[in-house]
Amino acid sequence: KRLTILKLESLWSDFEMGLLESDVALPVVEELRDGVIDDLLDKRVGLGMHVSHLVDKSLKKAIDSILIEPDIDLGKMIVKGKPLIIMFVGVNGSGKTTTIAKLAWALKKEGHTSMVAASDTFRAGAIEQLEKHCENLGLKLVKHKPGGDPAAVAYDAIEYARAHRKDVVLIDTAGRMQTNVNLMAEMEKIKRVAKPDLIIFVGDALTGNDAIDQAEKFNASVGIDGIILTKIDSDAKGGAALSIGSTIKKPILFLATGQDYEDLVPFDKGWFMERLFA
Amino acid sequence: SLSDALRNALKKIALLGRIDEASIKEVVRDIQRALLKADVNVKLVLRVTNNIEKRALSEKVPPGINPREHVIRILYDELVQVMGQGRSLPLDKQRIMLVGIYGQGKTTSAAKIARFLQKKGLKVGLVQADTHRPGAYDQLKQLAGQIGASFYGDKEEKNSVKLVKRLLAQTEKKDVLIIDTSGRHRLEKDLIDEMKSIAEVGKPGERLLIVDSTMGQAAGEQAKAFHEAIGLTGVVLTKMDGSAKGGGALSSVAETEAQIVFVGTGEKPDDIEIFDSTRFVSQLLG
Ligand SMILES: Nc1nc2c(ncn2[C@@H]2O[C@H](COP(=O)(O)OP(=O)(O)OP(=O)(O)O)[C@@H](O)[C@H]2O)c(=O)[nH]1
Ligand SMILES: Nc1nc2c(ncn2[C@@H]2O[C@H](COP(=O)(O)OP(=O)(O)OP(=O)(O)O)[C@@H](O)[C@H]2O)c(=O)[nH]1
Ligand SMILES: [Mg+2]
Ligand SMILES: [Mg+2]
Repeated sequence: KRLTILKLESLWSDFEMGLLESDVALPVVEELRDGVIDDLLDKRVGLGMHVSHLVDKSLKKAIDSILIEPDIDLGKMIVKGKPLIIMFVGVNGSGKTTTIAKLAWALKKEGHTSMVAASDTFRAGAIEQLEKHCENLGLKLVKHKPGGDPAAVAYDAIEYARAHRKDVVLIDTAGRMQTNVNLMAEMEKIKRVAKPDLIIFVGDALTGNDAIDQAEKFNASVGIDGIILTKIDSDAKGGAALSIGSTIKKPILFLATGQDYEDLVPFDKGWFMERLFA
Repeated sequence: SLSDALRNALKKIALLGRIDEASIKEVVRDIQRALLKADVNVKLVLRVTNNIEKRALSEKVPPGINPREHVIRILYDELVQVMGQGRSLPLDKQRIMLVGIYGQGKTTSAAKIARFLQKKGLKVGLVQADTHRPGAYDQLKQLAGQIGASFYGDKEEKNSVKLVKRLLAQTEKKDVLIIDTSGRHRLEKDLIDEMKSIAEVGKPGERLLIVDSTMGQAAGEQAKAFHEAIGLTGVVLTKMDGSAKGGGALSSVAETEAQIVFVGTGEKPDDIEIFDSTRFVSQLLG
């Protein structure tokens, strides 16, 4: 017999609940539903075949095709004599500054020299926070006075990197709401001046549906090359990875899993799928 | 104010002139979509919409009211019931402790609440009890400087419980003391214990959970854990100047019975508002 839309929809509602509770944004859940129903509608079901198992398989296939395999290898991108410029962006409190420190540590362990640009010139204690991290990791920090021009800080850092043959420049920017037109324009200016090789969006895994709007607007504004999702250790199911990944079709490069410099792991599709369906 | 989707769904009832099962089911489905997109907890959405459906079909439409208005009233009523009316902080001597997950806005809110109470004529001191985050001391000290509030901290002390005990002994002349603590989440047993110890030593009359309005489905469980640890007296909802609807706030209230005290609407010390339940619900649905 063939699968009907009624049968599929009734089975789908359990899967839908699970996805929503794992923080996959509603529009993405609906997209997955359409994909699964498309895939299975009118399909012949043999005796003994469990339809819910078919839905499960189809869903996993759909998710697997949404998640882009991380194809950026930072180490391989480093060209001797020319600093690799990486700019970090995202909304307030998502974990940009801490993630920069972790990435610098990972690069250091692989034998690459990195330095940091304190382009968050607005928030209280932002420069001091970076100073502490750079002190811990033995990294050069380029900073201006608080209230200074973020683009100018990035520019100076890149000049320094060229003069001192640093492999990587990590540009820390201030958190900003994707709906704040002035701050989005400020971010675009930093990009114009710094001409980064990579722009990485740092997203909080605890984020719900707003992840879609964040990803869309940041991508439309400066273009995102890769995503790092933070606070995975807070037991966030991480559905935001799917929301963001499917919205802007960019790879998730790393997951941040805690407070320490070690807490940064390369994104693994299989691990993620297992966690989402746990 | 309702989103276009909801307004369209309700049009059918307006045109029908009455509420029948088919039309209310359609409206309920659209309400569910709106609430889910606003990050309201999935099970809470089902509970609320089941109530709405039952009431819409069983309660008589009051005379002179369009059945469409009747449904809207039930919708608002159900959500405001879950949300609560909010509460105000007493404009009096008090100790306030701020807790919450990493990066949600505790330190910034400490300065905002301090500024708010200063404008009411109270002398406020900010107590820096985050011994974990690099730059935490400087961040709160600079904010205190910006608003002219007293600042108590110690860059060297690594034990936050000892620190709070010692700092509170130096703060006699202040009406209000706001204790800013480190970020933490419910799975970190040692940090939850630290939070309990700080509360035991600091004895704050107000224990406020800071909740980021962009939080998704995790909000309820996290709030519950904080509540079970130290007993929350209020919630502060932050980053409402963005596009997030703050649906996680419903769970934070539903799971803890703590009311929302303030709403953060920006990064500066003045960016704080008193919570308005009806306005919140209309933003949720808008
Ligand atoms: N548990 C946990 N906490 C994290 C993680 N990443 C960052 N944090 C914490 O989240 C808080 C905010 O991190 P920051 O690095 O300051 O975030 P940010 O995006 O730079 O913040 P703004 O510059 O203010 O926008 C800090 O307390 C960090 O220690 C993570 O992967 N897990
Ligand atoms: N736009 C906006 N930003 C906010 C609001 N509240 C806080 N922020 C920003 O959110 C980021 C994190 O705020 P913090 O006050 O450092 O958060 P926290 O909870 O103390 O962080 P931890 O101590 O690391 O756990 C900062 O960039 C703040 O400026 C708000 O209401 N609106
Ligand atoms: Mg930062
Ligand atoms: Mg803080």
